[in-house]
Amino acid sequence: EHLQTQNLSVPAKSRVQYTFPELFFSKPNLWWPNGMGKQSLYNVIINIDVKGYGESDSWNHHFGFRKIESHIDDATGGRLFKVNGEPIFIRGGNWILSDGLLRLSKKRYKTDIKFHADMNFNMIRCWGGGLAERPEFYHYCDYYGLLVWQEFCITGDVDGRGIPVSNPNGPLDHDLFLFCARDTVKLLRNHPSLALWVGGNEQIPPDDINAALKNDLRLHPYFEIVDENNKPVG
Amino acid sequence: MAEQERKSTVDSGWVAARSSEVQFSGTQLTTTHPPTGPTSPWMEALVPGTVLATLVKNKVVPDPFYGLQNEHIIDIADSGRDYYTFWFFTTFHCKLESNEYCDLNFRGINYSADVYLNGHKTILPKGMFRRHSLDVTDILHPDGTNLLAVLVYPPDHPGRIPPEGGQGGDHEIGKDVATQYVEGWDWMAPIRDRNTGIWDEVSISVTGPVKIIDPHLVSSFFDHYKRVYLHTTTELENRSSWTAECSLSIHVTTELEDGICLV
Repeated sequence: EHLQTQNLSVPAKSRVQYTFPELFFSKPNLWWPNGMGKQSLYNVIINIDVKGYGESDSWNHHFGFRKIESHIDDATGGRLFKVNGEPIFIRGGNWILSDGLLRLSKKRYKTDIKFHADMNFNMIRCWGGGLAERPEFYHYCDYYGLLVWQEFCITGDVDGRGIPVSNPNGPLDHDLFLFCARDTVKLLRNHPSLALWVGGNEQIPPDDINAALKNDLRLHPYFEIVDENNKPVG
Repeated sequence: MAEQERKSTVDSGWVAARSSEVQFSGTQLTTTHPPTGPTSPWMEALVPGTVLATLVKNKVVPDPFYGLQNEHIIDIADSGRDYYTFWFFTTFHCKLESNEYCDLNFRGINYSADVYLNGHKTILPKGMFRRHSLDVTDILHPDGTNLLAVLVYPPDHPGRIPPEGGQGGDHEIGKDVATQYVEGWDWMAPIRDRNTGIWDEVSISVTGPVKIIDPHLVSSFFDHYKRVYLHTTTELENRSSWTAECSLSIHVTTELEDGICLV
C-alpha cells in the first residue's frame, strides 16, 4: 500500500503542479524528538517515467511522520510545544553557524548536532543573524531528533532596534526578501525536525513582509484539523 | 539512473583569482583563454566556501580565528568591493544522450554573480538565500568537457565597522538579503569579505524530458495517530516539444533496519 502510480500528461514546454491521492498508513512509526522516542524515518522516493523514453527523473527524501503544534501558553506567556500530541519541555541551544568562513561540512554538522543530542537537548534555535541552515544541518537534526527553530534574516539590532536605529523598514528590496524566504522554505520544508519559522531575532519584520510570511506559512486549510469545539488544532 | 548518478556535485578543481588581476573576460576564460591551473593570479579555491576561505587556504591572509590576526586582514569597507570580487573557474564533464536535459545548480551564492559557461553569459540575480538553476542543455560542449567561470560580487551594502564595533557594525548589511553577523557582533569579530562567495553546493543534474521540482510532503493524523495520510504535491516541468505521457510513482519505504528494508 506504500507504492502508488498515477498516469498523467504534461503538455510540451510547460510546468504543472500535481498532487497524488493521499497515501494511507496504519499506525506508522512516528518521529519523536530526542529523549521522547525513536526518530523513525521513511524514505520517500518519487519517480517519473515518460512513455518512449523511460525514467526521466527521480527524487528522494527522508521523511518523519510527526505533528508539531505550538502556541503561546496563557498561563506562562511562553510558547508551548507539543509533538504528536504530547507536550514537550524544550531544552534548546542557540546556533549561529558552523564556521565563519562558511566551510560547511557534513562531518562538522554531524559532530555538532550529535553533541547537542548528547547534551540532552531537543531543540536548536537558528539565530536570525546567521544562516538559513542547510539541508545537511537538517538531515542530522532529523536523525538525532533536534527540533529546529529557524529565523529569517532579520535582527533587532540591524533592523530598527539597534544603536544607531537603522533599517526600520528592513532590507531595501522586500520582493527579494520574500523570494529568498519562499525559496528557503521550499528547500527545507520536508524535514521532520523543522518545528518553527520565526520572522526574525528580537524583531518583527516590516508589516508587509510579516503579513506575507504569515500568509505563506499558515497551515493550508485542507489540513486544518478542528476539535470538537470547532477550534483549529495545530 | 539513480538520483545520485542524476546529480553530481561540482566541488573539485576550482581555481580563483581577484577580478582586478585577471585581464580576460568571462567569455575568453571559458573559450580561448582558460586558466591553466593554480598559477598566479589563480589559486586553488574552496567551493563551496567564501573568498576569505580561499585566501586563508592559500595563506594569502592569516587565519582570522587565531589571536588578533583578523586585524591584519583588510576590511571590505577600506579595500572597496572590487578587492573581494573574485573569479571562480573550473571544468566539468557532462555528455548528454538524446532527449536528455542538463541543469547547472547553485544552492547559494553571496551576493550576486555572472556565470559564463563555454562562452555564454548568464547574470544571477541578487540574494544570499536563494537557489539558482540554469538550463544549460544547449550550451554544453559535444565532447562533454565544459568550462565554467563565475564572477562573484560581494553584498551591495557591506557597511563599515565603527571604531567601537557593536552589534552588526553600522547595520548597512541589513539593506541586503544576506547574513547579518558578518559586520561583527558582541561575540564575533567582523568577517572581512562579508562571506562573499559560492557558499553552498554547486551541482549538475541530468534528466529526461520531464523533471521533478520541489516536492512537498505533508502528513495528517486521525484516531490518535493510528490513521495517518501522506499528502504529496510536486511540480513537473516538460522541456520537450511534445506532450509527455507520464507515469508518476511514489514509493515509501522504511529506513534500512538491520539490513531489512520493509516496503
